[in-house]
Amino acid sequence: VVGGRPGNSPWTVSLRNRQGQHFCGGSLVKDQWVVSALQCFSSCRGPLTGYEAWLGTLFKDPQPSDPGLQKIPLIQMVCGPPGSQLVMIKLERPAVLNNRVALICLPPENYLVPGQTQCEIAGWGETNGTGNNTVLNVAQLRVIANEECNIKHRGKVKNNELCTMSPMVPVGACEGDHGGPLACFTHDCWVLEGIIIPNRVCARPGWPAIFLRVSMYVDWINKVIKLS
Amino acid sequence: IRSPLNDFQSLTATELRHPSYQSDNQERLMDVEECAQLCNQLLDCRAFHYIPRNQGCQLLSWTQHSAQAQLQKNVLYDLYQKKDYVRDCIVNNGLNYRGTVAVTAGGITCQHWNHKFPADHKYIPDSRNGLEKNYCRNPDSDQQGPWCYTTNPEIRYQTCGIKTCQEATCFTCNGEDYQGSLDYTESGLECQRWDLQYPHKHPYKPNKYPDKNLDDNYCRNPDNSERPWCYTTNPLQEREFCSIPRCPSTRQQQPPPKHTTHNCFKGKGENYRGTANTTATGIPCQRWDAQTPHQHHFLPENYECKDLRENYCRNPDGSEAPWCFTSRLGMRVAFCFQIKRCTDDIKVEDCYYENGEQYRGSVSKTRKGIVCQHWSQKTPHKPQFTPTTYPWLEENFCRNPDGDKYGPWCYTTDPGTPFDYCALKPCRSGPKSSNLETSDPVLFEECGKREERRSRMLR
Repeated sequence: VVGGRPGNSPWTVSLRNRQGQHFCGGSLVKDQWVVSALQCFSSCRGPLTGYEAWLGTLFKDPQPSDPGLQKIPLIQMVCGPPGSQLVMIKLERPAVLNNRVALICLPPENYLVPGQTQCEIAGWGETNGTGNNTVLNVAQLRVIANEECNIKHRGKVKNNELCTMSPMVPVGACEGDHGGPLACFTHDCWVLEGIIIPNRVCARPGWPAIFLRVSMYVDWINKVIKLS
Repeated sequence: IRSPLNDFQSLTATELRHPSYQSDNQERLMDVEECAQLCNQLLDCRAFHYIPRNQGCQLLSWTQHSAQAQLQKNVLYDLYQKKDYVRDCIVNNGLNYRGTVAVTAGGITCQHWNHKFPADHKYIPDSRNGLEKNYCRNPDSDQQGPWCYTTNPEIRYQTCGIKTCQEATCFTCNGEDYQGSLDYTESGLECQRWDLQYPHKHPYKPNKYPDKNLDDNYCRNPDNSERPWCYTTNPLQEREFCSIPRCPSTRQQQPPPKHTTHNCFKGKGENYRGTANTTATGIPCQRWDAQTPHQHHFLPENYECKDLRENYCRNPDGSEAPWCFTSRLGMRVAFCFQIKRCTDDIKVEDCYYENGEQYRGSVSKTRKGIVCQHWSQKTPHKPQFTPTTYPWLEENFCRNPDGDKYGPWCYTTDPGTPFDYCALKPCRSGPKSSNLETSDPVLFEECGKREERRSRMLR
């Protein structure tokens, strides 16, 4: 996260490859289910042996003695509906929810986040020298309407995407944050409204960032949980 | 520091049956290393079964190469066989070779060691010298390795030409596929078994890397290094490369052109050969043949089959996608996620209207080509929609019983994929997109709450 600060995001999950290296973020939507971006995985049926979700830590390379760290193997991956760039990952066992690990709420199906809503991104990705690369960083971003976003992006932004305003200083997601959450505070709860997907440039000042709009896929997310 | 298991080649979930074997074969209670030590001490022990569930050890006086012995899958047993009996290569001059080659390098059948004709000789077979049947052996430490008296009266004896484990198998490219039986490093240190965590703790546990052939303590390359290596049994030397010859003409090991992609990538993109040369966020990549701003060991000459040209995104190490070293000092590597993934969706042959609730066609494959599960079957997935309650759920045809807005779907016959959308397209435009709406206030339960940290309370 560029332009963020060390922060607390108990639903943000670090996805680890077989070497234990962080490669993408994710969001805990159910005690055994994580939502992430399809780009992070090689295929919808790829072998997941050795891959893990790490939860409950603020550190990119936590010590084994980290009191809250939960390492849970990934056992199943379900690719989102056509064109969605979404993936759901099942954990081998339910995560233990506590003050370090929590579920993030899902919005109502087709919910439209009002413009100007204050949201935040979280991740262990690159800070481009703006902060501490070894901890979870969080940055605030404000949602804008797709129409406004499309002025700058020349109509490229689709209905299943959502944009945040671009501050004039670099603030935004970067390498290693992909798959992580754009969480918005609504009705006293943090709600997963967006998924971080690759943008052409990290936190480019003057350019709105594009996220995957979760509310388009809530019925699908619930169906996966129900049928798996 | 050296484990007695180093003398054994293991096969998990395997039982070795033999006519003289009785299932009530005495089972001793001990751990697997004690069992290996015991077997090593007994000349007539050639292998052992280890039964992890009850820490049982069964000593065996035969191996898979013994007459009438048969390997069988059995999840309760792990089989360990002495390397000297099952390896088809020799160590040093092959003094301990106990394999079953019985033909000389010139193709002549060996004479049985207990025969004195056509060649008369001084050797008397016993369990100590290992002279058995007419197998090649090296009872006199001949520098050329195992030999035998031949059945040709004109040629008294001849070497069998069994290669050393070092020479027996060469490696191609960077040796990711090497499956030879060399178990010591280039400085002569014995390798640590991959399934042990001492003397060196390491992440390459064989069950975590089933595709890397991490057998016993043989040299392998699970991390896509320049060539095969192993952890050593010397506590002061964590790991070292093994001295294995490179096969000639490694260029032939490039993926066949039909497997390479240029505008998109398949799987993890190991065969991507396109010219994208920036990271997902537009940072230019560093040339593979340069060592600045980042030093690295991915030299193009050591990874010929990986095509590390210019500064193009590649995946030489089995990462999640093509990547590169970046030209920015503060960012060492980054994925090239901007390269599109090749679509693996299969060709569609039918279409549906609206959201496909009325679709009554006979397509029965998912968009990835997986065959649909019959709606009336209960495996591999237990259906929540069945023909009993939804009579239009015929055979394994794609349907949309729950009004899914993404179209007809089915349970799949792949145990890892509970359901998926079908190989169908909307008949006119795309799926009817829902209108986004600002909803009424909703109540959330048990989610989205966290301990907010108040800075004024911090020290």
